[in-house]
Amino acid sequence: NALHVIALLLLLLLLLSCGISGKSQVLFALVFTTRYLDLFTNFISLYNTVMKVIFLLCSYVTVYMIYWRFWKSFDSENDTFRLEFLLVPVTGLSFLENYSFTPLEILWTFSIYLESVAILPQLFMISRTGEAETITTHYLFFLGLYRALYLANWIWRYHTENFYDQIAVVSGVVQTIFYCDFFYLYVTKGRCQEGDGHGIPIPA
Amino acid sequence: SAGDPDHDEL
Repeated sequence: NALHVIALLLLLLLLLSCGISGKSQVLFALVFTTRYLDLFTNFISLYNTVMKVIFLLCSYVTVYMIYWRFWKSFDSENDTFRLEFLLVPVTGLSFLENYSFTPLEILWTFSIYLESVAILPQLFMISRTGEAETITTHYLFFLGLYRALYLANWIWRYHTENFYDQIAVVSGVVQTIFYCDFFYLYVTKGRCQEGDGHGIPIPA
Repeated sequence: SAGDPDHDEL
């Protein structure tokens, strides 16, 4: 979670420049909204509540900054991923494959599936622009690192509690796979390109 | 699943 917050803070810094996909940020705001409805149904712990509120605040502030406060620096020509291509399958799958057919559970499942693909508009955008600003690459790196640590967490919990959440694990693996392509570019290209400060060239 | 802290992703 700390890494996720770092990624969010990096993202807020990033808003002063363009290169961020507003659509991905809208999807993340939707992910946290549909997942954290249990804030109103059952209190778990102060930490749990505080972290959820931080995630919700950051994601909505981010969307506001992109589309209103810094709308001039928003590169909408390249942020053209069709969200319906993500929302329709994710909605359908959350009705088909879930743990129980109740509103809260379906919304939770929807948010888990949506989180897996929420970064795609961002990856699509940097492939269109052909390069990613250095801070964008750091943002994606921390987000990817947070995902990778979840894999380690699931392995750890499986060996200690002999439990795993199938829907969360499968969708988390899918999400991490999307980052692997980026990680490869980050490691191979990031080093040599770092000098000229123009970020990493992303082949289409 | 939703609201289950022990077995849920944040």
